[in-house]
Amino acid sequence: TVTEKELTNHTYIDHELSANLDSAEAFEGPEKLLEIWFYADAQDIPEPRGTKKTLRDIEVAKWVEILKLVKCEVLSVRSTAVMDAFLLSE
Amino acid sequence: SSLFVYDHKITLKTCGTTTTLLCLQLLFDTINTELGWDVCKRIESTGKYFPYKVFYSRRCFMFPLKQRSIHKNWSNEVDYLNTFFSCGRSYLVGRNDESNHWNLYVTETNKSMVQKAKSEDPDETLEILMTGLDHERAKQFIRKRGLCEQQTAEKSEEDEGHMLGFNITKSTKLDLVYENNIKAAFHHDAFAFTPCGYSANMMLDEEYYYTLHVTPEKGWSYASFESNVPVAKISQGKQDNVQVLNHVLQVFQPNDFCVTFFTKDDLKESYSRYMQIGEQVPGYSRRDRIIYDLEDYQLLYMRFERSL
Repeated sequence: TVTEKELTNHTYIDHELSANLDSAEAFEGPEKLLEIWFYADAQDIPEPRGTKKTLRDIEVAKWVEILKLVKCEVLSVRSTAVMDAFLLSE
Repeated sequence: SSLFVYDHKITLKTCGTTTTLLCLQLLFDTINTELGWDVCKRIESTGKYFPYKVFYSRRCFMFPLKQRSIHKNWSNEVDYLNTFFSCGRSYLVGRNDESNHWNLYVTETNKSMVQKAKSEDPDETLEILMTGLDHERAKQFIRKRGLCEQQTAEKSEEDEGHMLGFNITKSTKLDLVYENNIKAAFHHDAFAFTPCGYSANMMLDEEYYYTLHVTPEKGWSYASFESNVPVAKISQGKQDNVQVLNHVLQVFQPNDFCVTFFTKDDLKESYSRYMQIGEQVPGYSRRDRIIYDLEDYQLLYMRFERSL
């Protein structure tokens, strides 16, 4: 079950967006779901520059740029040992 | 909307009039630049990318003409995906003459990329897409702002949208969908939108997630639940996906819903249980059950309506 400490453990949070976001035009329910497996497993990731870098090494600012093309903004990010979960606008 | 980033894969789920596929070129260019992955370079002979696997899916839209760009039309989305990926196939799942079918695009698995032996991977994805939410249930996802300002001020790191999202999660018991009998770590992030709506990401055992998105407006109310949590592992065999489905349905009580269940192994007990699901959803009648054999994945699609 969720506890209140979950309210203060964000990896990233955009307070300004959170305060000003208006979703009045978000009329459509059904989502678009895109899943891309670049590799079958994290073990398969190569080391083209001598050290292993993964998708999680891409900084949040880059994801923000990519998501602009989707028309989504990043409200907050929670990270675990193996994944980063972004909560987005819309 | 939500984005989940693992070391080797991403899942992007977006609502409203988002333009999900328009990020593909920048996504591949960014990964190529930042990480130097060859998989993010176009193959010279085909001019396309061939990652391990790509899935793109959506239920048919309620207001397709309000969508933007290629997303107004499924065939345009497929054409666009085919300019990026080799060996893609598209499926229209459900009744072609109904307004609630489901669309899927999937690429052939690039088996040449598997370098190392894998441990048992319980890869499975459950998605429940619900429309016509019970009015009283839908009201739980409408929270007026300004009512918890003092509470918010006391937690200076937090803002009201996240605070209200947290409160909705607690009051609806959406944090209790899974019986966490192995005491796995649980992380949560939720947000209540203005004027209404709710999104939540829940992470279990560091590597699994379930995510919920709700638009409670009367006339086009909708809720989705998507999960890659291996229920048998988390509950130590005390719970199955049928119970998960019934828990979610209790929260929203929709008029109709469709369920998709992907799994890598059709012999799994959870898949077998799902095949027999029709009689185990109180108050609903199953209208469609469709099974696809998608190379190394099995897909089960079902659609239900509230019983008269």
